[in-house]
Amino acid sequence: MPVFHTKTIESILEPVAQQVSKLVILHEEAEDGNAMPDLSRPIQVVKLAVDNLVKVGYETINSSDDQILKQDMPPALRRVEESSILLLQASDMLRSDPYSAPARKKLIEGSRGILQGTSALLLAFDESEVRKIIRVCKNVLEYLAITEVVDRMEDLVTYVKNLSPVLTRMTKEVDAREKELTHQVHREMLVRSLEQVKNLTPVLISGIKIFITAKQSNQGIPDAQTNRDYVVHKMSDEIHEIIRVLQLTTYDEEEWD
Amino acid sequence: LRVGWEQLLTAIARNINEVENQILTRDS
Repeated sequence: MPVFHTKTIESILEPVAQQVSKLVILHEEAEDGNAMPDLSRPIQVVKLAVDNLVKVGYETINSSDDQILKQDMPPALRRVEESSILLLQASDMLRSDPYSAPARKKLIEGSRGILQGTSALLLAFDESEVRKIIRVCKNVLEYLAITEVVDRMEDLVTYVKNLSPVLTRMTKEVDAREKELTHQVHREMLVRSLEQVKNLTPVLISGIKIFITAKQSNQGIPDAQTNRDYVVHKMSDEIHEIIRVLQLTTYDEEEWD
Repeated sequence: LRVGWEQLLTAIARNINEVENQILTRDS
């Protein structure tokens, strides 16, 4: 039983995966030699859908600037294309011999191949989406890394003005991703880390303010600096944790809820 | 068995269309 790590992938693939499994069993039970129906019409429909998908797929490859996606998509598209050819061959064979065992085998292989190819395509796209979210997270990390240069109130205003939209975008995207995941443990990890980042944001701003005030009055600078750096590190650690969890797709069955 | 294969092929065609929609949606 396959397990899909996002709700979208699950909703698209699971019904077909179940039907393919059922058909494999039916096929094995039908080895006694029942005649197969003429499947040329539904196979033509599949062929047309595959042709469209391949066209759209290659257009996407050509227009994308994601090098990994450009690399991952062609083998998946080839798998789908080759599998649809198997279905066409099966259709031809069954027309001349409705009892053909090799034709049944091609039907099974073709159906499985399309499922595997479309699954690989969806995964490639999903990974590309995750890379986009990670880029936003890294953007926040870059802002956190320059916190130490903020030593005047004017700088703090600019810093907050620049950090806020990136932080909001990260929160929004991680939040949406969390809702997409099927793995409960991963979801909880993202929620926890995101909550930490949200709670620490005002603490960070206040820490920077205290540091600026300390610097202006030349009092308590080391403590203010230590406190500010601690918050920066804590936030950075949580964002690194978010990045790590976003990339998890394999399942520890014992963790599965 | 007839219904099984036709249903499966119809589901596969629908599945392919949905994957195509996903690609178009995310690509835009």
